[in-house]
Amino acid sequence: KEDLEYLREIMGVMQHHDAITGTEKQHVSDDYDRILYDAILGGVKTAGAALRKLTNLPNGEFESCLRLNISECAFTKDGADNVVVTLYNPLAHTTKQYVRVPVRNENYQVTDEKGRVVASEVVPVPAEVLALEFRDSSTQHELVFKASVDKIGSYYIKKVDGKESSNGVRIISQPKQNAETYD
Amino acid sequence: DEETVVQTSLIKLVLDNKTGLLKRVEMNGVSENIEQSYGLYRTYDSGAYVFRQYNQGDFVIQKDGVEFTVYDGALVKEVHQRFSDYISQVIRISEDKPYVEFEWLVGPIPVEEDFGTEVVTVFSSEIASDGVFYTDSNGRELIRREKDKREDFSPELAVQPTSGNYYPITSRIALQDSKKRLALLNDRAQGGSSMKDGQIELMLHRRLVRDDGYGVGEALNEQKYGQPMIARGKLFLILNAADESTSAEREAEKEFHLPLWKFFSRNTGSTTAA
Repeated sequence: KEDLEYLREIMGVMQHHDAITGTEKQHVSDDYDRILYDAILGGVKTAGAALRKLTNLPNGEFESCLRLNISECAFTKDGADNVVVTLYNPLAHTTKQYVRVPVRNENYQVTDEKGRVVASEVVPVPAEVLALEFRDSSTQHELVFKASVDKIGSYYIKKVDGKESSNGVRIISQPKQNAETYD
Repeated sequence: DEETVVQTSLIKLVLDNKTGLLKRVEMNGVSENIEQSYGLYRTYDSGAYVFRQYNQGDFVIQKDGVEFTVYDGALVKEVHQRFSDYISQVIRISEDKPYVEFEWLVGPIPVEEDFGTEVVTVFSSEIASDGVFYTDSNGRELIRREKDKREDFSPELAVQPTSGNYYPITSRIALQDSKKRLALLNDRAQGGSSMKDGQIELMLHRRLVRDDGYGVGEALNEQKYGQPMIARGKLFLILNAADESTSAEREAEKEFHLPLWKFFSRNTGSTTAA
């Protein structure tokens, strides 16, 4: 409750018109980042506690990757072998959405809760994103699969030999002639 | 050899190999020539509160020589395009999804000593919109806008003809004629307009050098760790027949603003659940 109350307080601060529109001074923006980050971490703890009860993973870590916006996740950067992705659907109906998980360029198999193989593929992260300063360079690809989630669903990712997987992507067009090769 | 075609069962995209730009979109039974590129406004008096173009002739749009690579998977097809040292994007279509996704990456924007730069993306179609376009009212209903017009008075737009037509876009901007409708959904509040018939523009990122004197007291030049800000975001494009409902836009908007939340754990037991 303490963590949730703090998140509520910070969300209250974020209703200020400067926070909404971005017309705050830089040091205020930096402070908004700081407190919002703290509040989100507390929210993740609460969500983890709930998911440990609601899923069949009573010891699950339920880590949230806050750098997915730059296709980076500390949890998968050293390999996405035997990783469970638990998805929470905030919509009031079942939804099918594509999930992207930063991974190394290896072969993976994704299975759903019933052990059925789910089609997946590995696509490269754009070179311009890889070049971002402060970004860890170990994950240069993203594993993509289509998830169907009612409220909560889990998908299991396992590293496999190339023969077992067909998640490669065909490059059908190279950069134009005389263009700098960036892939 | 003049075109590259990328398609799923619902959407077909055609790229011009010479320019490297998107040139046609086919979806929902409608085909339309849509060219998409980026433009730059060079601004002097722009600040956190206003967008004010310095010289109306300054707008530069990248129309040629865009490098691109296509990644063709069974689930997703991606076109990675590089427009300049600080503008790139991925055009993405996914199997069974009735929208085209544009994931843009802009920054760090270069600036001059006295001039800032504001980056927009421009979608140009042949839809005869006749100066009329629609923008959302704080994410809810759409409001009709008409270029160079106001509902209750005659505006004086000679000094700032572009920014005088800019409106806040918090969820979508659209235009249509009697046959086709083009809508763009965004993931954050931006400014946008339709300066020509069939054309939609959205301002994605700004880096300015002067304060506009309206209160904040700092130039809009956001930095982190001493580096100018790089922004990454998404737009969804939906093209359909004008007489169809806008339900596709509303469905896509839900996925945009309420995506699945992801949590990661190690699988210490069996790979399948009970």
